[in-house]
Amino acid sequence: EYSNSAKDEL
Amino acid sequence: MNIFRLAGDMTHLASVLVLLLKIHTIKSCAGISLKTQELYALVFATRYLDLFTDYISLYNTLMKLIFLVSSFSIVWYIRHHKIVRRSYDKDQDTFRHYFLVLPCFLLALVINEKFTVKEIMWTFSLYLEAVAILPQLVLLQRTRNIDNLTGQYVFLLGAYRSLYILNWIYRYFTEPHYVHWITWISGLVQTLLYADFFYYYFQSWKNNVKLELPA
Repeated sequence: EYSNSAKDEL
Repeated sequence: MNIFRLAGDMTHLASVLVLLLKIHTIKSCAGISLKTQELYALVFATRYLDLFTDYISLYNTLMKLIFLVSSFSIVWYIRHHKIVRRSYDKDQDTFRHYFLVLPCFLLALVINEKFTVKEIMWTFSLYLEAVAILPQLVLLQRTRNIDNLTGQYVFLLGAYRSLYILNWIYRYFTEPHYVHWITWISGLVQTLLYADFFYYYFQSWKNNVKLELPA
């Protein structure tokens, strides 16, 4: 879900 | 991936490579805070726990490996390399960085997006990264003179985080639901910590004088 989109950053 | 984030990652990569280059070529770590390097190694270790479980992209995995290897090898160099370790000024690098680790961990237990081990470790790494530069900034204040590689290192670190803020603004306006207060606030705090260093860095660069930080 959307919260993972912060995880695609280093 | 947007240009701000790519530029931010490249600037971050440049900062660790500048540091590794400095330590490897002149075999000295004068002016470098081991405590900050240890904190950064801990930041990467706790943030990249998903390295082998969640594959996002080759770029993402590659960069994570580079950051992990470089941060741990910098710590190794300063602690164990027979020549480099002699130039480490442990009497000056006295910031009790364990006092940073515990509050960040407790805060991560309280303020996080999900109460899971991985999420708490990830949130902890965000809070820790925000304050990890403090021992280095304190050391620079103490030693007052900054050799230009160390100055460039801190400058690149600050620039990387500033570019990430532009990346978050860009993603906020281009991606629906992209709202991450924890990431944004800790990133902002981190950038603000660099603000005064930036000011003196630009002053010295503009007046073409050696970078001096006020005591």
